[in-house]
Amino acid sequence: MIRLENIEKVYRTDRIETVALTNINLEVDEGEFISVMGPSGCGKSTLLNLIGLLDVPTEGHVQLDGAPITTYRDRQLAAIRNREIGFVFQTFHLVSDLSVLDNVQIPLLYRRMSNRERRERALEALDRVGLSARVHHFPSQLSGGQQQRVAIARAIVGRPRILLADEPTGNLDSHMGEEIMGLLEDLNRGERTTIVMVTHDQQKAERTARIVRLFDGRQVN
Amino acid sequence: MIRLENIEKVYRTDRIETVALTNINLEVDEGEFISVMGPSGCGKSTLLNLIGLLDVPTEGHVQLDGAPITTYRDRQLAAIRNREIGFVFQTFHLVSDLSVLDNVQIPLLYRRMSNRERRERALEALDRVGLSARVHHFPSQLSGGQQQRVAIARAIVGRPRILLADEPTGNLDSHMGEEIMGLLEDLNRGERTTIVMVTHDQQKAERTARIVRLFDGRQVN
Ligand SMILES: Nc1ncnc2c1ncn2[C@@H]1O[C@H](COP(=O)(O)OP(=O)(O)OP(=O)(O)O)[C@@H](O)[C@H]1O
Ligand SMILES: Nc1ncnc2c1ncn2[C@@H]1O[C@H](COP(=O)(O)OP(=O)(O)OP(=O)(O)O)[C@@H](O)[C@H]1O
Ligand SMILES: [Mg+2]
Ligand SMILES: [Mg+2]
Repeated sequence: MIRLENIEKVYRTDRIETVALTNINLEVDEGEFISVMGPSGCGKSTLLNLIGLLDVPTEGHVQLDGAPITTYRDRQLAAIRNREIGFVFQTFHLVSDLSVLDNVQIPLLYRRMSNRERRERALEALDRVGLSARVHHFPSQLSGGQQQRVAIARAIVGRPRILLADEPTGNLDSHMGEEIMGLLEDLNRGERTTIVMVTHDQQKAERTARIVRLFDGRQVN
Repeated sequence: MIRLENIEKVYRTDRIETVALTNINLEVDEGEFISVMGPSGCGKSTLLNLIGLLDVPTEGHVQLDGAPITTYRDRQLAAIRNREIGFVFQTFHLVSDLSVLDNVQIPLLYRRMSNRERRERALEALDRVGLSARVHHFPSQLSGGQQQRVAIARAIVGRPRILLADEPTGNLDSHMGEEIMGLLEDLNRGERTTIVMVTHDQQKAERTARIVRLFDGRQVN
């Protein structure tokens, strides 16, 4: 379902060249739930951005469902991203001028769906992350963990086939972190969602099928 | 050193009134290192913002060093904040148009100090958090955990008497989280910095002198 071959990702700034990923080869089967772990700065978010078609590798190929994504143009990539992929960003990326409810409806705007159905789906996603009492708030009026949960709700509202979660429980207490992990497991077992989760939490990672470990841009297991 | 008496904090939006904190009484002695824990949304960041003079309570009093802060005007508050308090924000609040090095120098701009000394102090703080190789990067070119560490470096560069850290290790792997906890302990023991740390990590909290627990805006221990 997801296949990365010989991936290299290099960032160039004025002064320095950073090899964020090198010699990465990864396959994730449909319906798998895997974790990615490693030290701060080792390339986890970069890897997730490549899988999520938010970025392109410097070298190598990304395939989704056998389709050679790295050859596609922006418009095709955007269409696939919107239809197939849900992304929980490490820094949330909520739209500050939109209410929580409107933020969560964003992925549904491209679909043929009544306004009423979009709203109901968004309310349902927010209920699953425990935020029914905050739907009309704005992001600046939320706690850090509440913002993280809005980001999760937005990522799942479109029932994507692939969910990419970049440290989805980093700002949550152990109880709420458990609830979110349970939600991810339900999506994986109940709806066969393929999930790649970056986490610093060894105990949560051990509940997934396997752990991909990165160090300085390389795979180490 | 820090004293909160009968603190209430209520937020009012168009539609709902949220009691973020109620009946809070807290004393932190000079040189103490304490933790604050509790579920997502229970008032921890709100509490830290009040202690850090970034917000005012709806009712009650905040004292710092015996001075009745809640009676002060903005200019006095800003002067005290800058001189005495270092704040690590849960969502970092880095300035995106400034390099890492310039971000960390910000708290020193108000002090009588040569440009060279500001730069050296900032480089030293960045070295303490393991980011010497990133000083000319911009925040958007950093990983989440690197941004968090820049926020920590900025909070400590002015050698504040009080350090308020809102989930300072939430985006860090266990090794780097240990390094940062060690840095906080060094500041507390070596420089007698008073520290109030919000954390979701029970093990880190247990290394501090005591844990203040909040639930739904109230103290529960
Ligand atoms: N400006 C605001 N307007 C309205 N409500 C607010 C505002 N800021 C915070 N709140 C609400 O106050 C409550 C406490 O927020 P706070 O940020 O202190 O929580 P927290 O304990 O830090 O949570 P987390 O662990 O998720 O960071 C939350 O329910 C939040 O929705
Ligand atoms: N736009 C960019 N330009 C230059 N360097 C970058 C850029 N984005 C990321 N980097 C660098 O690439 C490396 C990998 O970053 P990445 O965000 O993938 O790390 P990470 O493993 O997600 O870390 P964390 O656990 O701290 O979130 C880091 O050293 C970072 O400084
Ligand atoms: Mg990251
Ligand atoms: Mg908070």
